[in-house]
Amino acid sequence: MNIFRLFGDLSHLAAIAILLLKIWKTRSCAGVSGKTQLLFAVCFITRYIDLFLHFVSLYNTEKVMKLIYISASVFTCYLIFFKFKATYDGNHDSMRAEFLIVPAAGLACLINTKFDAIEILWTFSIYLEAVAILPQLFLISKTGEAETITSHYLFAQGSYRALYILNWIYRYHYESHVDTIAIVAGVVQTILYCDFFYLYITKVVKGQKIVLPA
Amino acid sequence: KETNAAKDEL
Repeated sequence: MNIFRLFGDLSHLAAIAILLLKIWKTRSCAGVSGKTQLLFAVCFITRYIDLFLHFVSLYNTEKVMKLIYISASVFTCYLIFFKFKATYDGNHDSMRAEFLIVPAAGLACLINTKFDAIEILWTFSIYLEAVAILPQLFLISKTGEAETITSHYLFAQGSYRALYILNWIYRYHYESHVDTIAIVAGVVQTILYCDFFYLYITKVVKGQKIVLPA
Repeated sequence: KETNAAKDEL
């Protein structure tokens, strides 16, 4: 464990918590893409499938973190699609999730390190996570704005994988550890946030709201 | 060295 991965995981936890708080406090999921949250839930379940296969006692924080990620993302989907369904902006959350899931699944079968079920599920989860934020960014471009709290969520969510890139550089240098698939997908994932990061740093930090040129 | 086998990251 290194400082970059630690802060990456903390940033990821913060993002999940910020989104849950936003939906719970405002009792509304306006401006939140339900599809992105569904894709994240799929990512966690396919990536941590080992938790369900051979359930080992929660002896370390990693297992607890995995369970937190899975339960929090499923609970977030429950809030969006059931509890606060009336506030779900289905019209603007219109990016076809199939266009992300099918290519990720296909690519996972073509480019992986081992052709076995668990490895392919893990690879699918890595590829899907790289593009899972697209419906959320698409929704913001359609509505032309993002609530400040949603911007903070996106900033934390984008920072998590950016910090993981630093973690991979660190591990390459000190542990000669290389996970090409995760690195390439992580770089793509972080690049997708670039224009948002620019807007966040130039606007939200100064207290302004993000309004995209309609 | 590819060390994918040990999935030690979240």
